[in-house]
Amino acid sequence: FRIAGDMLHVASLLILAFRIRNSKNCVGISCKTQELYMIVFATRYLDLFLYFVSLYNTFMKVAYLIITGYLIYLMRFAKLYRQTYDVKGDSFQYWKWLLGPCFVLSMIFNVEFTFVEIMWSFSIFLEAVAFVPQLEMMRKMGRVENLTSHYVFTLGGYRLLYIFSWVAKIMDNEPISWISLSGGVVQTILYADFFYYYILAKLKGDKSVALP
Amino acid sequence: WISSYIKDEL
Repeated sequence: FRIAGDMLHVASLLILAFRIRNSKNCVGISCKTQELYMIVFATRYLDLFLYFVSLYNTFMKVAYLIITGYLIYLMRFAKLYRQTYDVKGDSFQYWKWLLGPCFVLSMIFNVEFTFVEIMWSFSIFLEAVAFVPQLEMMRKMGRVENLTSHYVFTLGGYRLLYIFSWVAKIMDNEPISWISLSGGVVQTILYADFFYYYILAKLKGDKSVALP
Repeated sequence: WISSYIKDEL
C-alpha cells in the first residue's frame, strides 16, 4: 500500500505537469494549492538534513520538491503558460484560513516540542487541507476536464492507500503516528465527494467530471 | 531543536 500510494502521488504530479504542457494552459488549476504543497514538502523534509532513511526516501522527497517547484514555475513564470493562470479565480485566502490554524494546531499537537517536530506536524495538518484552494476553483468552474480529474483522483487515492497501510500496521501491532492518521483521514474525506462524481462520470464514459 | 524521532514515511 505504501509503495502504491507513493507511486500514485508521483503519478498525480506528473499528470498535472503533462496536463499543463499538453494543453498549453493552466485553466482551472490552483497555483495556491501547489504553493501549499511546496510549503508542506519543505517543512516535512527538513529531515533530509538530519538523517538518512533510504535511497528510496531521499529520492522521492527530492522528486516531490523538484516536480512541485516545476509546476509553480510553469504557472507563475513560464511565458507560455502564465497568462492562462486564473489569478482572480484562485482567490482562496490561505494565510488566514489554512496556514494560521495549522500552525496553531501543530503547536498543540506534536510528538515533541522541538522545531523539527512542530514543522513536521504543521506539514501533516497543512497537507490535509492544502487541496482546498483547488477544490474551491473546481467548485466555481462546475466541471473538471479529463486530465485534471485524473490528477485529483490519483492525488486523493494516494492518501487513501496510506490509510490502508496504517490499518495494516495497526493489525501487525506496529506503531503508527496518530497525527499522520488523523491528517490522512481528514485529507481523504475532503476528496470523498469528488471520488463519487469521478467514478460516476467514468462509468458513464464522460470525458469530464460535472460537479454539482 | 532537533527531534529524536526518525520518520520513514513520505
